[in-house]
Amino acid sequence: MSSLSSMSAGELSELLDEYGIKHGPVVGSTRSLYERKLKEAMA
Amino acid sequence: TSQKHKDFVAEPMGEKPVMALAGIGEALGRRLEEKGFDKAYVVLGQFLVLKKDEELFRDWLKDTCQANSKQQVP
Amino acid sequence: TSQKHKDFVAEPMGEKPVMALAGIGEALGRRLEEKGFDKAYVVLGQFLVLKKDEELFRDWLKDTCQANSKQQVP
Repeated sequence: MSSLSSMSAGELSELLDEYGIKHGPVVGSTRSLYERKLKEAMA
Repeated sequence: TSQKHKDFVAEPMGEKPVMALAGIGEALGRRLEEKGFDKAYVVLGQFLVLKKDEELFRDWLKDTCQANSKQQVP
Repeated sequence: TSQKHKDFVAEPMGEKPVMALAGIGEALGRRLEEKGFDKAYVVLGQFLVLKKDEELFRDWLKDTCQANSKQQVP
């Protein structure tokens, strides 16, 4: 999961789509929110 | 709608501080400022970047300043 | 100011697509859409989150879609 922080915005975006998590663009101010949501979904 | 919110929307947002936002009190405002969201327009920007999705915005607000559901911007 | 920009500011931004923004053509618009910036308001949000700092915004635009200096939003 720590690999999430090393992913590109595009890769995170694809993963969010894969997990069906609604989202906007992955930018500096939204990244941590989406990483947290992905961690929850992957757990 | 609270008087605070009426006051806020009665004139352009301009450079109003984040604490001018209804629902953002001293404690929450301080934490947002610490994270760089010192002006109301920056918080608006975040809402727009979250595609104006209220649930995402609430989640972000909770993450960013441990806001509980009661404390959030209407 | 270009006609495109005049048209853009002549009415509320609403749900206008990112390509409605002056300075954002087909190529740039496509790349922004791929990154999730499909609407003009999302790009506005990013500008606000960057504290309305034009230089930061230009840098971000360049990074995000390899925009050159000429191609950027006025």
